[in-house]
Amino acid sequence: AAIFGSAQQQTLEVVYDGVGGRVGFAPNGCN
Amino acid sequence: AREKQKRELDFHTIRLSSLFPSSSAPRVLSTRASNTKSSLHVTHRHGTCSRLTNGKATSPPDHAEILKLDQARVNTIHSKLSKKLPDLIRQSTSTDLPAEDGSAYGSANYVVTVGIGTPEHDQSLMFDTGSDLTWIQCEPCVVSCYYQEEPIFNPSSSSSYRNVSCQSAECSSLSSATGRAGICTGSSPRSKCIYIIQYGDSSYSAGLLAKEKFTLTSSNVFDGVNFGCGGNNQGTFLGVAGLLGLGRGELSFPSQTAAAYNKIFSYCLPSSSSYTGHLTFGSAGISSSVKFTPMSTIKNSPSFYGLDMIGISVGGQKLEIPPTVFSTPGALIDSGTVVSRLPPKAYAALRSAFKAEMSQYPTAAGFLILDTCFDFTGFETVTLPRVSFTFSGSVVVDLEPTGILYSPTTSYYCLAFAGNDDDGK
Repeated sequence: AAIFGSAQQQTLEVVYDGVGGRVGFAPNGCN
Repeated sequence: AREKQKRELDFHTIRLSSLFPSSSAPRVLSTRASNTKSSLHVTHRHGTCSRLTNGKATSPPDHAEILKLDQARVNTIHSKLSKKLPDLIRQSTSTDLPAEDGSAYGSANYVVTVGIGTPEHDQSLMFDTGSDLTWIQCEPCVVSCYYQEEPIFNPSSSSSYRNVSCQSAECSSLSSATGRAGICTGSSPRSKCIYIIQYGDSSYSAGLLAKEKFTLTSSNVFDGVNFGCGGNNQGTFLGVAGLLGLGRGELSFPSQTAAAYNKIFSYCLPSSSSYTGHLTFGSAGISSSVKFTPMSTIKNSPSFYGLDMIGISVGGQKLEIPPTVFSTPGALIDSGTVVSRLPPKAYAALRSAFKAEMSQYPTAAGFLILDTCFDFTGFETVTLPRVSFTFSGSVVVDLEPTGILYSPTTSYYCLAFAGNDDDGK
């Protein structure tokens, strides 16, 4: 499988919604 | 003017120094982590914001070691996804970190601090979306423990500690969480449950499956969280107390706290060790600008968070990659893998487009898994093509410069991606 790793996730807001079955992304998540 | 505007949209012009933590920079704490009741600060394991930088564990592993461990983790993930798994985990004494049928662990560098027990003891845990079982080192270290900065947790000093029975459903869940069934300490119904979790680089933790009180913040306290209390621990965990399992399986922390948080959590990984990010449970504070892509399930490995990757753009140009290149092997997101891995055809297209846009810069020799490198000696700023990934649902994720370049040294920079060794992976 392709793997989207932590270097590429830096500063993004990454959201895991286990019940909703979705993963979300937004820029500038550390601010 | 239009060309200039387009170039600004499709390229980053950055100071190279911005890719490194400044030695004079103050620690900058995440406001999200400070202001949200269910948030923890996320720090680089070896950074200036970490609680772990005062003692023996201060020196970070070098980049060769980080990338070697990263490849061990990726090999493990690929082994788990294939059906060609050996039934038994083989101990390896070689130094080339072969893929074993273990759980995935590599050079995960992000740490949170959780209060465990009553009274509560702060324990720094690496967080990992690629595995389920949370474990910490426990006294007595029956066989061995590695060095950790904080005092090792002693269950006999906690009033909320309880062992898990061998007959319990939790003990049965170990098979899917660790790849190994729980072991009973005896034949009586009151016998305890022993877990063993071994990682792809031959690191391991073993001990009693137990329940404890976990305190995230003063208002987010959970009694009876199942975790591994390890009296036999060895490996590349130097400095930290253990690991926080954030996978999708039943024993993971998000699954155990589902009644409170509905299996929702979010994080931001800081780009520099001078900053903290956050790990937040529940939906509080989630940005309204978040765009969602469906989570897929990876065959044979339901603990992983699968994604449908459908395209890559470089410098505003969508690469010509047939959809099956991504859909055949599938994709997953993992907080513990450092460098993203791509199917060979997708990686070749990315590399070719990136090299073309960077043709004004001198190239340099490759560095282990990174084969596209540049020598920026003499440059203060560089202009990089923007790189973005598209996931199903038209979710476009634009990467920061720190996600495009990996720098083993201050003048030596490499494209921060690697190709898998066959298109089936």
